[in-house]
Amino acid sequence: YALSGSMWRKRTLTWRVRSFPQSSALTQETVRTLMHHALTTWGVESGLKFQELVSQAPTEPDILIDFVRAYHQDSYPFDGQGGTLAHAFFPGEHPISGDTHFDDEETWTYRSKDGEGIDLFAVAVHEFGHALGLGHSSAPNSIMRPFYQGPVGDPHEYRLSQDDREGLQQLYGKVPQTPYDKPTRKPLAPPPPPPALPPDSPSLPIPDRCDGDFDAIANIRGEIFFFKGPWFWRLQPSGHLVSPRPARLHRFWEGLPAAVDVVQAAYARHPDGRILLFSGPRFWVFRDRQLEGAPRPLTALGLPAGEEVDAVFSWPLNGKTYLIRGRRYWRYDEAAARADPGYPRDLSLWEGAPHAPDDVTVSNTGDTYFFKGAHYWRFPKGSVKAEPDSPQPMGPKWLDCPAASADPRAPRP
Amino acid sequence: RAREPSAQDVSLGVDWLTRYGYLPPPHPAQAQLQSPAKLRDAIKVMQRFAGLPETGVLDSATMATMQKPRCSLPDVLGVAELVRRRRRRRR
Repeated sequence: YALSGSMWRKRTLTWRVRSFPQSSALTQETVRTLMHHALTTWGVESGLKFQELVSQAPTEPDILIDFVRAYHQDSYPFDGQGGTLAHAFFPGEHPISGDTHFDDEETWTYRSKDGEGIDLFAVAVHEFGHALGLGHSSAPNSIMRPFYQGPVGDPHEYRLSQDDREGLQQLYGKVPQTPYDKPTRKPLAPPPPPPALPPDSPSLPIPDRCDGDFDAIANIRGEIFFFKGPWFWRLQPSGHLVSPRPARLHRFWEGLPAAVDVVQAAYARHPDGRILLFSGPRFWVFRDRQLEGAPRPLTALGLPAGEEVDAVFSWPLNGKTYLIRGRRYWRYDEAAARADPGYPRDLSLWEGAPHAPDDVTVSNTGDTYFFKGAHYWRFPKGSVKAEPDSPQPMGPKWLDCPAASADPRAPRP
Repeated sequence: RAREPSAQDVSLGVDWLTRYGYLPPPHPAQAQLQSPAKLRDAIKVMQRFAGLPETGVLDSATMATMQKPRCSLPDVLGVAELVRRRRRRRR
């Protein structure tokens, strides 16, 4: 990354779209929303806050956004379609500092199906990088590469590359860290927009994530998935939920039979990265979001016929998969593709762990977490002994829920 | 063997390299020519930045990259940016 040599001295920056594209199909509302998401992309990594000002505000915003053509009173005239697309001014005291200009003669698009046009979100993220003090980067994955690289995906899902984050954090520092800070793989693609429900479809009640009692919890490519009935939430590595509203199970996991409305356990398999969802005495294997093949019985993993699982996780320390039911667990050797002999064993090996946990997962820092009800038990990396202060309430740490004023004592295992 | 860049390619290339900070802007009072060595070095830096093979010549891949849609700001901050700031202040 490259720094421009200037930065903002404040942590809350104001912005406003002063002029909108004249010939684009994008509505003003869409443009404002994309700008909001593009700024948020930088904010979540640095703790910077962005506040939109209304047009009647008495003060000028720090970042004034315009769609303009040709020569427009600065040193970077636009040149019609193609060529230069946009620019932004580095932070500073000058009134133009932070201002961001888009060439109004480009065909600005969002989620263009035919690949035509220029993706406004991608360009906005790049330009706001300049408005915050970053120069151009030559890093292959950086959004700060000077050349337009096409759409970058869903604004809700997009995350800056490491190069961009490091550049930004060099200027503004990091947000308080969570244990899930570093994604190890490309995140899963977002689900397609949901099809409209027929008018007579009964709407499903949405569960309250703050109640806990999840059916399954899994770390899938650095994001923690919380499953509850036909819904799930996603916690990003930055520690933010993708949305407080859960997503529908069957709209994301393509091919999962409609009859499966509860996922009892889930985990990402090492070393091939396949994602396994368990329900009843069977499991389904997904490559990314697509189902691979037919459901398989749990006997394939060494469990007795008809047995089910409460929790499954892969332990990085030995690369083996642990399958828990009640007070017992089995161990499966993925490399040898067979169950280890001598199992099941008593779960008491995991000192302090609750029996029949809702699920178990390993965080991005290598700690192992058992979940049950509304609490979690943390086992430091490589340890089979729970932290002395376990269990702790899940909500505030994992699910953006308020801490209970009088925390009811958690059940001791 | 790659074809020699045309005079027009060289002219466009020099203009592009100057605009994005790889070559110093010409002094307004002098009809200054860029030396071949400096031009070659500037092309190499640009190629490295863009992830292209560092040939030091305006080959077809380099010319194609120069025609890609992009941000208006220079890649190499320094002289080019200072000149722009000076012009902005004067205006």
